[in-house]
Formats: sequence, structure tokens, C-alpha cells
Amino acid sequence: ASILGNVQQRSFEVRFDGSTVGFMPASC
Amino acid sequence: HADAARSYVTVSTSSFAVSSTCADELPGRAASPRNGTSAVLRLTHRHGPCAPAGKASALGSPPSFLDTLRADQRRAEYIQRRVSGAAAAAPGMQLAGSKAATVPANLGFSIGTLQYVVTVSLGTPAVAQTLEVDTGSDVSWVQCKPCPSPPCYSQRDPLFDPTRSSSYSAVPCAAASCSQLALYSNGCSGGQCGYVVSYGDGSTTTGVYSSDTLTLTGSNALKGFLFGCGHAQQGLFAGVDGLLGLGRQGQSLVSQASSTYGGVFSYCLPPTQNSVGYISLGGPSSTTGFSTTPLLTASNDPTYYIVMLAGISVGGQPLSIDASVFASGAVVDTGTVVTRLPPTAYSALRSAFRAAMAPYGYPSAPATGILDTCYDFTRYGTVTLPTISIAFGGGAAMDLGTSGILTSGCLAFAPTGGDSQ
Repeated sequence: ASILGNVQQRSFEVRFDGSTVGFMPASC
Repeated sequence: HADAARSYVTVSTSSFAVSSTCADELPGRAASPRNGTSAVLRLTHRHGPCAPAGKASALGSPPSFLDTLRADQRRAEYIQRRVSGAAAAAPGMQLAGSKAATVPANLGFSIGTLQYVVTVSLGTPAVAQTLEVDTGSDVSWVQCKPCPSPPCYSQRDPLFDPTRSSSYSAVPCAAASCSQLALYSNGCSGGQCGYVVSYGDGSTTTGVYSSDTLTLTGSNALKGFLFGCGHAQQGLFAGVDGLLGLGRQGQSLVSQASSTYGGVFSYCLPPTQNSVGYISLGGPSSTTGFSTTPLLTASNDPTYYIVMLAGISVGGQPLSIDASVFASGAVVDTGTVVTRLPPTAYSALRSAFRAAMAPYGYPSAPATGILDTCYDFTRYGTVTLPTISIAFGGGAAMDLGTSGILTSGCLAFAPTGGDSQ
């Protein structure tokens, strides 16, 4: 498996709702 | 020209420096109205100037970058073993509850890869606790009195004292929540339910599985929150008071709070150590503004949040990578620092990145641990980088900002042990 680490997640809002994972750029 | 502008980004090298001043403002997204019930917690880097009460030094000495990468490698290998179902057979690694645990730990030596912390309160009256956040584990825990050092480590806040909380209770051995600990179970002592958690970087915590009121924010409290009252910890937590598990199994905060917050949560990891992010439990019911991809589950380990990768672009150009390389999926993890890709994909990414950087003539720098594509930018006021975009199943994409491309002057990606892993 690949692993998406926290360096790449920075500045995105990452959202989990039980069925999807969402990414919104430039959220922080 | 528009395509070219999207293919490269120019950034000031001063943005790579670590500031000692906290830009102490929650991002606008955190403060924006959210439909339904939500609790928004301030999230900071544990070693940055925004750490709780401005006491980053109290949260353990910052590890060297090389030590962080070493710990990161151990965590990444551990996750890959768990997802592949090989953890139980791997020498020196173990799932929680293994009776043959061999844990290489360094008491009080702060090289853990869990870099982000929030402050919540526990008990009645509420006692503030600064906890690491981890989407890769389920059980939350704090250090509890009695907890001599060793086997406990020093922390910034007073130890949580269950005898002083009117809402505290130890989980009885006969309780359903005790039997449901499964892999995290650590037997029964004096009628109290024992727990144990082992982490991929070699740390462990053991103690009494317990229940108390968890206050997330002033108006958001969770009664009967189940957590580990830790009486013996080994390893890599120095300074923090415990851990907040955000995994997918029933013990996690997300699962325990699902009746209130609908099982929805989001977080924003700040782009720098001197800025502030957030965790939101509940929140927007719609996915407007999000690029979404289906959430998958590893049959071998349901703790992890898994998505399917579909491809990678560098400088606006899709890399030629067979889709089968990504067939094992990708774990979305807050506790792993550097993204791991199958070697074939990493090799293609590295080649394309180096080629895109070549025209600018930046001097190379020696490799740093697992990071093999490094540059010396000391003579430059600005640097130009090719953009990197990660595509997911269903068409979602992350167009990485500059904070997601480089770390310490190196391409912030590394290969896994094999394409089939």
C-alpha cells in the first residue's frame, strides 16, 4: 500500500464521512 | 501561457525558514458556519511556536530531521505490514495484544512522528490535556496517576488523577466495551479492564480502560468517553499528555461521537509550524468544495482510511505509470510524515521532478535519510518548482501546494519496499 503522509496533506482540509474522503485545497 | 503558469510555482525561500512567532489565527474555514452540530478544535504542530500555551519546548525537544525520518520509516513499514496482514509474522513488530511483543523503544527520546496536537479536557472538574492526533490508531489514552517516571514519561500538564474526577469509572472486565477491545485487550486485573496499544514507531502504552467526560470545546462534551488510563508508557511521546485516536474502529473518538457528529470529521494540517490548523467533528453535511474519492477498507486491518490512487502529474504532465502499480490503495495517515509510493511510481515521479528542476540549475544536496532528491537553495531568494498533482479513483485530485512538495529542501516522497507491497 502507498501512504499519503502529512507533508502532502498540509494546507488541505481533509474530510471523512464514512463513505468518501474529500480534499479541499488552501483551507488553512 | 495559462497552462505553463499551472505547471510551475515560484516560492520565496524565506517561506522555508522556521519562524519563532505564531501567526495565531484559526483559518477562516474553521470559523465559517457549518451545518448541523460541530466541534472545532485548534490543531498545532507540537514543536512550533503555536503549540499550547506557547510552550513548544515543554512538548519535548524537537528531534533532528534525520531522526524524524528514521521514525517515519518504522511507522510506514508497520502500517504496510498491518494492511498486508503480515504484521503478526514480522519479527520485532506486533499488533497490540501480542504476547510476544518486542518493542525497540527509547524512553523519553522524542522522535515520534505524531507531530500535531490538540487540547481537550477530561473529567469533572475538567482538566486540560494536550494530545497527539492520530488517524492511524483507535484507542485514545492519557497518562494517569499513579504513573512514576519510568515507566511513564514527563509531560507538560499535571497527570490526570482519576480519583479527583467525579465522573470517572474504570471499565469492568465483564463490560461489553472491554471484550470489544479485542487486539487492544490486556487482560483483567482486580476486576478492571486492561488495555495495551503498540505503535509502529516502537512506542507502547498500557493501563486501565476507563470512562469519563471528554470536553472538546466549551459547549461540546462527550459523557462516558472510553479511553485508556495509562500507567506505563514506553517510547516516543515525551511532553504530550496522551493521544487522541481518530481511526475507524469502535474505540476511536470518531466512532464514539458518531451519534452526535454523524461520523463526519475533517482536519486541516497547517502548512507551516508557525500557523494554526483545526480538527472539526461534524461540520458541513455537503461535500461542496471538496474533491472526493471513495473510502475503502483493508480487509486485514479496518483501522485505516484507504483511498485508491489513479496517477500522478508533474509540471502538468501525467506520468506514465501502469494503474496496477496503485492497486493496493493508499492509507491516508496524519502520523506518517512523507508520502510513500510503490517504487515504480516513485521512480517515475523522481525522474520527472528532477528533469523539471534541471533548467533552473539548482545545486544538488546530499540525500537526507530516505529522501534522495535534495537541493541547496541557500543562494536563492526564490525557487521555481514543478507542480505535483495526485489523482484518485473517481477523478478526485490533490494539486499540492509548495508545502506539500518539499521538506528541508528535498522532494518529500519516498518509495515503499516493493510494487507488490
